[in-house]
Amino acid sequence: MNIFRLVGDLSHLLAIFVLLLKIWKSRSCAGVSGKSQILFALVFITRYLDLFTNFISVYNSLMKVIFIASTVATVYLMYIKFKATYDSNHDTFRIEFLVVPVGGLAFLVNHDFTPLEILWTFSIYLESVAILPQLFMISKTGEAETITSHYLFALGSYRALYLLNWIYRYYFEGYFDLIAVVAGCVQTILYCDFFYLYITKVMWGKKLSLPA
Amino acid sequence: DKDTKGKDEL
Repeated sequence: MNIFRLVGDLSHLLAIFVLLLKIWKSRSCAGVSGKSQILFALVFITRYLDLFTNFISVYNSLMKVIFIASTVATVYLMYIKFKATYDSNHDTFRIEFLVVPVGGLAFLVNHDFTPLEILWTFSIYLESVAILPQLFMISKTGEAETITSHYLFALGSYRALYLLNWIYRYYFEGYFDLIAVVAGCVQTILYCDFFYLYITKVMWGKKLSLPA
Repeated sequence: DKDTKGKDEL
């Protein structure tokens, strides 16, 4: 464990709970893409299948349980409890256009052709594009609530911090995983446009609105 | 290039 990965995991945890609290407190999921949340739930479920078979540490197992539970809870709040506030008219990204190619790529490019490894690879590739429905929804509505932009900032920062973690681990531990690094770069690059808007607008107390 | 400790990252 290193500081980059720890801060990254905490930033990830913060993002998930900021979103969960926003939906719970405001009893509304307006402006939030349910499709992205479904993809994130799929990412965690396919990645943490080794939760019971491969014990790494208490921290690792605890975080896996929290990530799965909180994301499933978010999907539940969006599609069942506060379904009436779900903005399906703007959440129209065809996620099958993400899941199918990612699934195919996981079969073709992986470290080991075993079910668990292919599912892990699928999860890594899927996570890199899972935010697209959310970013697409914001581009359609033209704006995002400030709390939603804080959620996105924390979520985007987590994988950017993981990139620093991989640089650290490469030099100090000789650890390198090309699949995770490439997917992590793609994932972080997708946030660049948002990071620019967040830093130039939200940081100065303005609302995040995309240039029309 | 695989990490011997298996999947130790979240």
